[in-house]
Amino acid sequence: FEPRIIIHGGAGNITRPNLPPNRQESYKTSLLRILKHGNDLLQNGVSALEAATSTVSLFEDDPLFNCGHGAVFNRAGGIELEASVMVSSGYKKSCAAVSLLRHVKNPILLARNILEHGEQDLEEASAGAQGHVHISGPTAEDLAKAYGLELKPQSYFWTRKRWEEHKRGLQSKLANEKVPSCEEFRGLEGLDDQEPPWDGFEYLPQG
Amino acid sequence: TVGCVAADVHGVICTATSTGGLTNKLPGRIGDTPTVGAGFWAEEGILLNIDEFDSVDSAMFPATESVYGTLAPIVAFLPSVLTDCLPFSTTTKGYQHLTALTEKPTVPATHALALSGTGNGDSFLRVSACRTAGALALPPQALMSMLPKMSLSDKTAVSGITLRAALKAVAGPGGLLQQSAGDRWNRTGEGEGGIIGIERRGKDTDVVFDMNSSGMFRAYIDSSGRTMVGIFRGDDEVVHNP
Repeated sequence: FEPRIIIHGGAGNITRPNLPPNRQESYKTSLLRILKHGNDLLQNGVSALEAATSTVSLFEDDPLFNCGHGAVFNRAGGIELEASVMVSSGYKKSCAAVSLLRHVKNPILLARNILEHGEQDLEEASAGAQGHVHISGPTAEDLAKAYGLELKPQSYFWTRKRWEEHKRGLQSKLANEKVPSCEEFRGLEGLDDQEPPWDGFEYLPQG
Repeated sequence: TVGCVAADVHGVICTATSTGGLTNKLPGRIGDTPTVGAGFWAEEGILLNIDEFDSVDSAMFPATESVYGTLAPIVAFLPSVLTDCLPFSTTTKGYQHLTALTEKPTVPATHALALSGTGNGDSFLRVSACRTAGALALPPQALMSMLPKMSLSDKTAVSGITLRAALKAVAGPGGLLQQSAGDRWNRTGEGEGGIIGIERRGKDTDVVFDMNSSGMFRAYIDSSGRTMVGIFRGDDEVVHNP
């Protein structure tokens, strides 16, 4: 079969006025670099699973995109990551997903590890996913440690662009404060444990 | 959200998706990216349109041939199931020669696809977007689990559309995702998004995408082997020196 690949870096209300030409070029450069990486792997006979997850891990390392380093903030000023992988391997559907990750540098690699090891290591609860499809939160992060994946503090995922989006959207008292540096952001990591500056329902659209 | 759909030399297709979710989401909110069928899907089934793939080597699909006879009786029920279960009607073009399935086919082949979505995740969840698109393009697989409940009286031809058409129906302008936003469309961000995918029918592979939003960051190798990149709707450009 002829190898094929397609990638996306997000969709939404992207218009020319809010994405000037120099930013467009930055995105295209990143997209083409990442596409070439994946295509080169496929052309060299690498599996679709390896090519797709390796390609997405490059997105996760690129601060332009909403995943990994560069992911958006939640209401409480934290970052929670999600990832999934699925393979069309005949009638037995093979997929794995992870969510509510706060420290895994490359969530897609954790999803892949769970996919690959899900039916193994049943004797070791700490290392085996026991065939579960979707694992979240601290248990998923424990599995990441068991698989030897790289963990990072929340501050690693911080980018100024996302922090400003967070503040604009939140329209809370934080919106009037100076944008903190990455160093200063580390001091905010405990924000999740504080009283959230919102009532929990204002996000929901009418209806 | 980011995603990659890749098809390798063995014909396997994989989808991988990763995200930080929605800006200012509530802590603990889970979106479509890790939810099976909503933000991602991959599947392989039996290709039933035997007349279109005379050149396919049946030896390439030994497993397919063995189950082909089992599938033959079920295909008769696809139109009613599809039209009853789906929120919009499907065409019934193609697959017009299924009576031949009562005999052993000479050219069985497989049909595989994988999808990755991006956009307003809550909307993807509400319509189970990727699985819905996959079901449109892979009706035989959709019915396999229903086999015990089916009667065998209807001999109507099978319904089936390409993944490209399925994505248009789900993620394209005016499609299922947009409809799910109702009168909140274009005001709250609900319903906005796009889906990328790869479909393989026999030896033919198609790289597809569609979106109802103004833009989607994307790049791909098209069926002619050209490297393409695009951001806004309809601005896909050929990259001459990738």
